[in-house]
Amino acid sequence: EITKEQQALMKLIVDAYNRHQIPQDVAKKLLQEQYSAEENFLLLTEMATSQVQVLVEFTKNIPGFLALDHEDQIALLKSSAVEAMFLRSAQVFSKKMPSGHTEVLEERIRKSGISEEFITPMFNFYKSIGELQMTQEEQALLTAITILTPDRPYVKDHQAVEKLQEPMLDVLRKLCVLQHPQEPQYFARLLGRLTELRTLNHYHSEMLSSWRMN
Amino acid sequence: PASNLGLEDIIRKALMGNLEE
Repeated sequence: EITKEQQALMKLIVDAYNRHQIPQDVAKKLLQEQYSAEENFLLLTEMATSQVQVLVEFTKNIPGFLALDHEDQIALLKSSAVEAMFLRSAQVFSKKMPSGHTEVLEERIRKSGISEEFITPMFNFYKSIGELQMTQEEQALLTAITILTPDRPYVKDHQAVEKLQEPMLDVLRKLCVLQHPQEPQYFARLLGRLTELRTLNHYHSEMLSSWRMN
Repeated sequence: PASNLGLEDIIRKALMGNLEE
């Protein structure tokens, strides 16, 4: 059973997640088909910057986050930004998009100059997230849980972060049981994706340098 | 432009709420 307090927490997180989206004019540019390699690089960079700004705005709404130590706030955001971005991008590939949009996006990423060795695990991740068919609530909570991971580098007060993450994990676990009664492993599968995300994060800086070189 | 900033700079600016700067 989800308590009233948990309902309120969930609503807050989902509302914040939906309210803070990448501006439409930035997103629309991605679907224009004519582009050079240089334009593509600039556009994906602009998109990434916008995603980070949106992520910070979302995170400010997570109850208790702004009360954390300021440097811990930065450490958490810095180490989770890539993972949160992959999670949000995955949504684009798992949602039903207007005909042709997913293909344009996929082609743009494949032609961006990022090496194939990084592209393949990225699309594998998008596929595995797509298979889960997460609801908006699950997506938003999983993002909050990713950001509030206590064992990130340079985080000083692990306990304070854990205190914020635990209620989110609890709500998500209950939600999974309620929404997927036929799949007792669903919650574990969601958490498994977080491990996959960490691997993507690990290779991300390597991926960026190869991209810049190209 | 923000695209010339590093990740930490973008985060710090966004946390302070002065995205326009």
